[in-house]
Amino acid sequence: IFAGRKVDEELLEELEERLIRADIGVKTAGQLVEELRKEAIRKNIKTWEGLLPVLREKLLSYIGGCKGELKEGKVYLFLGVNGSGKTTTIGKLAHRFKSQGKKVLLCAGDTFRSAAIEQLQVWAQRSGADIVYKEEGADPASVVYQALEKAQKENYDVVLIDTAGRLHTKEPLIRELRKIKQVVQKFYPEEPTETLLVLDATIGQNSLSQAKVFKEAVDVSGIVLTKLDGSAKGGAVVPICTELKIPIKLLGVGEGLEDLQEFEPKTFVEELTS
Amino acid sequence: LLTQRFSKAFSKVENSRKLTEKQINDFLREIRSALLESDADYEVVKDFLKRVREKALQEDLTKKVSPFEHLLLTVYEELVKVLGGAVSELKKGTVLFVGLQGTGKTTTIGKLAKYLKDKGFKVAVSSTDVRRPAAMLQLQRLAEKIEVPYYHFGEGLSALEIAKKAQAKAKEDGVDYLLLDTAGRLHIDEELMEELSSIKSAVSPSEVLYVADAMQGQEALRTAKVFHEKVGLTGAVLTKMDGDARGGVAFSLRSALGIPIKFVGVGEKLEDIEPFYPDRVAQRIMG
Ligand SMILES: Nc1nc2c(ncn2[C@@H]2O[C@H](COP(=O)(O)OP(=O)(O)OP(=O)(O)O)[C@@H](O)[C@H]2O)c(=O)[nH]1
Ligand SMILES: Nc1nc2c(ncn2[C@@H]2O[C@H](COP(=O)(O)OP(=O)(O)OP(=O)(O)O)[C@@H](O)[C@H]2O)c(=O)[nH]1
Ligand SMILES: [Mg+2]
Ligand SMILES: [Mg+2]
Repeated sequence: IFAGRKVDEELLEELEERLIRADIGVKTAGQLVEELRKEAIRKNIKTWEGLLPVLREKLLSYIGGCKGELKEGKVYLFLGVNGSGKTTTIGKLAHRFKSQGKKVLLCAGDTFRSAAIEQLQVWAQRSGADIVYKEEGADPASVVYQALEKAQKENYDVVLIDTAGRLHTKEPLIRELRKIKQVVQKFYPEEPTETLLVLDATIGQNSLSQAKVFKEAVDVSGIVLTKLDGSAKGGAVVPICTELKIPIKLLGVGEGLEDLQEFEPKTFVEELTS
Repeated sequence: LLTQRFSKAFSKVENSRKLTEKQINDFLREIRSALLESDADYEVVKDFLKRVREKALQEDLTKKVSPFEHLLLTVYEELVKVLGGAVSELKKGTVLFVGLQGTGKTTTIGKLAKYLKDKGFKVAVSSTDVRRPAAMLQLQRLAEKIEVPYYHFGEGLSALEIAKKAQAKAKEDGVDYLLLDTAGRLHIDEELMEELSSIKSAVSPSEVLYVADAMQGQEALRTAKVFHEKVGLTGAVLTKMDGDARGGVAFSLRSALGIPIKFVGVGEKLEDIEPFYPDRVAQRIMG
């Protein structure tokens, strides 16, 4: 993008703009550009070609520590704000586990939203997983309990728990989420293996607020960043990583069963600065 | 309350009665950070502050008792002016709902159907979302809750075919408003944007409402622009404003595309919709 240009104040300002446009945030972008400015002076870097590797290295140092492998275990709990892609992500992960030869059970923990259960049922069919559900309006904790009972009795390898979308600012809904996690912990003290926060890459600075609150409330073990097949870069995970150190476990790159990828910090940084 | 947020910037200059251009620039830089943190578009913020700065320099701020409070008020008033002037009204006919995935289109249709029905209008809803699992069932369930007719046609029809059939049935039934749902889609998906364009041509909607998530980031305006170029947006609905997202996307849409924000979603229930209040949103954007 800045091919052939020399490093000057104008370039640095435009670079800051690009970083802000990637949703990295004003503070982080400013910090990053300031570090680059100092580095450019120290190392006498005159061109963009010389600066780009330094920029990428710096970004890598910011988020490299947030590369996380999905842990192997029994129960995976999914949470996040409304519309972030939880239900669809469960469908994709179920498909992945099935193709690994695992016996997969889905839990329709969203008992609130219209047709949420039916939506998850379709994903169960598509992925070949089984599903536990109750009537709309049932207590989500009771559906979770029922699913865990079935998983234990019928020897399922993994249980993927869907929950209703909820804004992190709604205290009663956060309490409900805590209760759901406690049901899992009471049933299997070692579980859930993962408490996954599903974040939409098209969201801006509010992502940081979401991550803070959910981490505080239910100790999030990993992030799934969805909708990266769009034009948004998902840069909000940079401040999330530096401030909260939550590992990014998976990326959602489309609406189909196969559209799930690993988080590769190097690739992510290249996308961010391309 | 606005001055609390900018108290750091204020205290730097409170004691200087003589205002320098540098002080104004520094102060506007603080405001720029606040606006960018609210997710308002980078270019929109740049142009906006340029206008505010010109306006500020024209006035003799040294004559004001507290020049920076006055400057802050100027920013607020300009923001309200940009956001305002919209009316929460919908022209009768077919109202098309469009936008990215998961922004709240289907739920918003349920809310607006209830809103219009409560006002005494004859309303019907239909869905052209043949893609998302259980999308049509979702709208059908919402329609049942508020006792509004949901038009359902057979399996295997394309989105375009459903749109045409729904339009014809709405005309036949003599409804005031047909609220038509579409699948969430990416603005960079040429095929799906073309589908949307053909639906628009087929039903000649009275309104095309862009449903935007209040938490959308810096790509919000560029995304909306593509939708606008492809189908011509007549208004926007800002959803999930019951959270703590600052909602800078409202400023971007109104300022750069001139699109009026007609309604605001403030919750998950069918009654959770409000008209758009520019002064409230301006305060929220400024933090
Ligand atoms: N393009 C794209 N769309 C996605 C992705 N993940 C999910 N979606 C779409 O986003 C929309 C919302 O997905 P859901 O899975 O229903 O999201 P959710 O978090 O379960 O929503 P709620 O349960 O209502 O809170 C659907 O249209 C999905 O197809 C992704 O990675 N890319
Ligand atoms: N808190 C809150 N949630 C909302 C609001 N509007 C919609 N939602 C929720 O957001 C999620 C997505 O809503 P949908 O209506 O399915 O979104 P959509 O745009 O139709 O999604 P796609 O069809 O997949 O593109 C659901 O969980 C809704 O309940 C709102 O104003 N506030
Ligand atoms: Mg869901
Ligand atoms: Mg929908």
